[in-house]
This record gives sequence, structure tokens and C-alpha cells, in this order.
Amino acid sequence: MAEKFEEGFAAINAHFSDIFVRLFGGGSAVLELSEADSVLESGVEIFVQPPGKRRQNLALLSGGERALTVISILFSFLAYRPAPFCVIDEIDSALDESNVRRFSEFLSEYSKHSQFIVVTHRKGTMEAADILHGVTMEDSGVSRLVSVKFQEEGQQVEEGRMMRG
Amino acid sequence: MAEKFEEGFAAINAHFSDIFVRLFGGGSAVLELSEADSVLESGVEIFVQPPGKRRQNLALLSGGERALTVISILFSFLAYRPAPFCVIDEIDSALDESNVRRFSEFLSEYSKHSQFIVVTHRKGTMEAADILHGVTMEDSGVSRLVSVKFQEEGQQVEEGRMMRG
Amino acid sequence: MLLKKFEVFGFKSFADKTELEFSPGINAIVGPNGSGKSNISDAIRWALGEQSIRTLRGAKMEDVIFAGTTHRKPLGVAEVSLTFDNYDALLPLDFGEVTVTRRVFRSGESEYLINKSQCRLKDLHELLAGTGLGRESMAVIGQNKIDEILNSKPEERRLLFEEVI
Amino acid sequence: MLLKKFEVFGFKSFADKTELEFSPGINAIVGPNGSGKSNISDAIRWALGEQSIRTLRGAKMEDVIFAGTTHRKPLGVAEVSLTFDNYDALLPLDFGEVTVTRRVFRSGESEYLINKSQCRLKDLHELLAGTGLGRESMAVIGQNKIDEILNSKPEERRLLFEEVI
Ligand SMILES: Nc1ncnc2c1ncn2[C@@H]1O[C@H](COP(=O)(O)OP(=O)(O)OP(=O)(O)O)[C@@H](O)[C@H]1O
Ligand SMILES: Nc1ncnc2c1ncn2[C@@H]1O[C@H](COP(=O)(O)OP(=O)(O)OP(=O)(O)O)[C@@H](O)[C@H]1O
Ligand SMILES: [Mg+2]
Ligand SMILES: [Mg+2]
Repeated sequence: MAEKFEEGFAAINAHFSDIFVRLFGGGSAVLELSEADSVLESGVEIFVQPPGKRRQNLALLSGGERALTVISILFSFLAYRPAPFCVIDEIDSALDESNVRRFSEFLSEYSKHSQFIVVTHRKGTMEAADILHGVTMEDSGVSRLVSVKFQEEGQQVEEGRMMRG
Repeated sequence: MAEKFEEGFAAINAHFSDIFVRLFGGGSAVLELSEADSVLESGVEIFVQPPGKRRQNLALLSGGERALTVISILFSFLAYRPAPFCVIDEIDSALDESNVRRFSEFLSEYSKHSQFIVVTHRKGTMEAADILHGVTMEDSGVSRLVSVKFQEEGQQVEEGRMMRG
Repeated sequence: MLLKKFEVFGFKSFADKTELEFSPGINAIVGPNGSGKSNISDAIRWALGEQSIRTLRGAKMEDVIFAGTTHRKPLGVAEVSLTFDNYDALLPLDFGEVTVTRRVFRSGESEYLINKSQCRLKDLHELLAGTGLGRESMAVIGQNKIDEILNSKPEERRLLFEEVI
Repeated sequence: MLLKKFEVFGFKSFADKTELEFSPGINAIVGPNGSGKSNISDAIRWALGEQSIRTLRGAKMEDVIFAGTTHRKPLGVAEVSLTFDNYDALLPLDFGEVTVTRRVFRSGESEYLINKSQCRLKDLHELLAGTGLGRESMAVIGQNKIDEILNSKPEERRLLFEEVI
């Protein structure tokens, strides 16, 4: 049991370090067991070092860096063991445009083994999607689905001017 | 003292209701004193009702509706008494594209009486700005300012490919 | 074990019976602020057996039942069904398709069904055990949950790892 | 009372003396994730007299002093200056321009200056009283603060109103 956890943890950690470096374009990151001698109960610590910075407390990271750290953790789990599907609600809202693109590249790469259901307002993420599902409410207070065509100008989708079902 | 507060509160409330309706395109909103008979100590309650919905608890609002509610409060203060300047850090991150545009229209309108310093990744807000200030860090871990020209493709700004200062 | 179909009736803002077919790959859910996108991700988490009403942004279990609008009366029951493609036999059942359903009545009574036959919550948990869709998994990452994931205690973080190892 | 100039040296990621001239109207601050944008809004809030280190995303007061990177040594002092245009005589001083400066040393010692002459924090508060830039005002809305503003208790919300009425 302990051995299995240790092996799994080491594999996830290796993915985490690799994915962090790819997302941040450098730096380093590592997961550690807080009590390495009691593998079956120990908590997990996260240490990250964005490029050029010292190893620091998670609280000092910027809004976007925190989102990228969680994205790194998510994809390291999926790399170790693909989940059948994954629902992600606006994890890209704090990202700058180029990190939205990097995130969407990871989505495309990992969508070969897992299905993704992603709520988003960002054009870069919409562009990576295989299909768009529109939700609207208008003044009725009741949600309805509408079919959506992605136009070059992502705004079209958002304005609720979506083409009726 | 009590009279002054009551008058000010009533004026801010009138602005709040008006601005909320303009931002949400309908519905209604009101600020109330929790203990109306002790004006000088009473707390303030916020009741909002997006278009078509019942008056509801703030916790049931969506991410974007919560941001628009705070934006309504901010502008109702500025309408009552313009602050010399106002720093706003990515309040637009949860907004859809059409609400980003509405927010930027309010910024433009209120910038006649107050100076705004707005941190943003959203193109709609950048387009409304009178001037862009670029910040970059590259691999050094040290922040630097760079001058930025807004190109039609907002992404250009974000990628850190900003023109050197 | 693809999520093929999502059906909802009376859950939060979905007052009318609504059906959504998901595709393999990346599905983006888009639409204006407050239209019901996060309610879909809440519905999926709820149908998978989520017991904490706070995680679903409510105060009491009835908060997930359609509460009515200015034009419509509240409903008495909320129901969500998820249909999985089980050709890879990841679910220990001898069906090519498996549908899990959850219902709650205003009286507080809950029902769980697997392929239309009633079962207990425990049966649902057993069905999903080992698929990576357990409650502690990262299979559903709600809106604004980045802080919760990064600020969690090391022992809580360990639960994420136990879901996949 | 326009904010004309922002000067920073040794505050968070600003290891080098940096100067930023703001314009009237809408100033957008843009740049990649983690580049230092929110550090600017933290610096402005700090220079206006902010005493809570948690609001500045730190644990102890020294967290605002440049902590070093892989290539640079930590600094021993952080300094921020804000220069206001006082032609409307909103500040009760007989100068066309007023500069407030705040310094902190690793020893924990703090200094406040108005137009380069040392003063107490109390003097700074008195100078800013009545301008709408007090600690409880909405003059600086930090990143991810929407929940804090909406979830605050009614008595705390009242403080926002007292700043402007
Ligand atoms: N029990 C309920 N009955 C009716 N409506 C409800 C119920 N619970 C929540 N709602 C409505 O659902 C709306 C929020 O929907 P949701 O959070 O899914 O929006 P969203 O599409 O995610 O928006 P955003 O893009 O701003 O995050 C609220 O305005 C609220 O009125
Ligand atoms: N005392 C300090 N010394 C050196 N660097 C620091 C210090 N405090 C914070 N930082 C650095 O500042 C960076 C965060 O900057 P900031 O929060 O301003 O980014 P941002 O531009 O707002 O990014 P985002 O768009 O993601 O919100 C962190 O990566 C951290 O390393
Ligand atoms: Mg949402
Ligand atoms: Mg920031």
C-alpha cells in the first residue's frame, strides 16, 4: 500500500515538474510529502519557483501564476491517470492572452485521453474547442440552450445574440 | 450628523439603483440600513434582483453578476462624490465580452471627474483606455516598465512583445 | 467512459426539461453572465453524489430546486441525469450505456437511480469508485476554486492524490 | 488632485528605481502574468498608509521589500512616492504639487514624508482625510476582492459609506 502510493506520488511529481516548466516557460516546481517517513498519512506540500524568482510561498504568487499552478496540478493527475471526463469552470479568467493560448494547447493535447467540458469567456479557449454549447437566459430567469457558431469575432457568441437553437 | 448621513445614503442609493439597471439591462437593486432607527450605527444591506429573477441572496449570484454588483456600488459612490483617482485591479476578469464593453463605457463616462488606473487583461477595457502602461519581467524576476502601443490585435500587448520603453 | 448526455429538469435556473449532448474532445460552454453555465457544472457535481450544499453555492438542499422567477412558480423537484458511454467497461456494469440520476424533493427526500432503478447513495459511490470521479477528485473544478485548492491544508491535498493513485 | 507620478524602489518586484507618469482619464496597466501589475496597486495602497500586511498579500511587513532573485541580492529598504497635482487645493497644503513618500527598512522601521519632510502616519491620515482616499474607501480595489466586498458584514460595509458621506 505504502509502496503503491509512493510510486504514484513520484510519477505525478515528475509530471508536475515537467508541466510547470512548460506552462511557465522555465523555473521549477516540486511536490513533497510533509512527513516523508509516514507515507500513508503524510500531507502534501507544493513548492514553486517561477522563472528568475526564488522558491517562494504560494501566497506571494500573482493571480495568473496561481491559476497556472492549479492547471499544472490538474494536468499532472491526468498525465498519470486520465480521468474519463473533466469539468473546468473559468479557470482561464486570470490568465493573460498568451497563457490562455498555452492552456488551450494543453487542453488539445490531453483531449485525446480525456473529455473536457470547459466554461469560458475567453476567445483563445473557445477557439481550441471542438464544439461550443450556448446557454442563455434573456429576461425570463430560466436557462435555455442555444446552438452557437463560432465567428472570428468571439464577441458574437457572448452577446446572447446566439443563433436560435 | 444623522441627517447628513441619511441624505448622503439616500443619494448614493438612488445612483446605485439607476446604475445597476443600466449595467444589468433591467431588474432592480436597493441599499437598506439594517437598523433604520439608529442611523448612526446601522449596517448596510444590499438587495439585488437581476432582470427576470426574484430578489435573492447575494450568494446565489453568478461570478459575473457579483462583479457587476460591486461595479455598481463603486460607480454609485463616484456619482455621489467623485474620488480624485481610483485603482481597479482586474475587476473585469469574470465579465463576458458585452459586460466588459458596458464596464468600459462607464469608465469613459466617469473619467471626466475621476482618474482611473485599471489593471486588465481584457481587450475591451484596453480599447477604452486613454493610455496604456506596460509592465514586464522576463526571466530576471525584476519588474520593468515598457511603453506599449495598442494594436488592433490586443494579444500583441499581452505577449510581452511590447516595444522596448 | 465518455459523458454522452446531460439532462436537467428543475435544477436551479433550468425550469424546463433540458438536454445537452456532449462530444468527445473539448466542449466549451459559453454564454452571458448569469445565464446558467456554472449551474450546469453544479448539476454534474451534484449528480455524481456531492453532499455539501455549500460547494453548490446554496445554504440548504432545497436551494438547488428551481425557486421561481417573476413569471414562473417554484418547482417541487430537481432532477439531473448523466448518461455515460460504457464501452470500455470502466463502470462495473454489463451495459454499453449507464445513466445515473439524482432527484430531490422540497420535502428534503432524495432519490438516486442507476439505469432507472432506484439505489442508495452508497451504490452510486461504489459504482464510481476507482473511476477518478470521486468527490475528492479534480473531475469538477468549480468557478473561483483556485484559492480553495491552493490554500487547502497539506492533509486535505493528500485526498486529491488518493483519488488517482 | 490627479495622481501625476508614481515612483518605486525596492518595493516587491521593483528592485530598480522605477518611475511612472500617469495621465488624466483612463490609464490601463497591462502585461504578462506575474510581471508586477498588482504590485503597483499594492504599492499605491501602501503609500496611502495601509497598515494591514495581509491586504498586501504578505505575512510580515518585510515581505514588501525586494527579497532577491536568482541573480540579485535582497534589498534593505522599500520606498514608494506618490505625487499629486494639487491645483484644486483638495489637500490642505499650499503647494501646487504634493508628494507623499513611505519607506520601510528590514529592521521594521517605517518613515513617512510629505514633500520630502518627515512626518508621522497620523499626519498622512490627516492630510488625506476628506479626500475619499482613506483606508476604508474604494479608492483601491485589489485583485480578487469582489468576494471580500460582497461577503463583508453590514457594519463593515457601513465604513465604505462613511468615507464618502
Ligand atoms: N434555485 C434556483 N432557482 C432559480 N434560479 C436560480 C437558482 N439558483 C441559482 N439560480 C440563478 O442562476 C443564476 C446564476 O447562474 P450561474 O452561476 O450558472 O451563471 P453563469 O452562467 O455561470 O454566469 P457567469 O458567467 O457570471 O459566471 C443566478 O442569477 C440565479 O438567479
Ligand atoms: N518582496 C518581493 N520581492 C521580490 N519579488 C516579489 C516580492 N513580492 C512579490 N514578488 C513577486 O511579484 C510577483 C507577482 O507580481 P504581481 O502579483 O504584481 O503580478 P501581476 O502582474 O499582477 O500578475 P497577474 O496578471 O497574474 O495578476 C510574484 O511572482 C512574486 O515573485
Ligand atoms: Mg459562472
Ligand atoms: Mg495581478
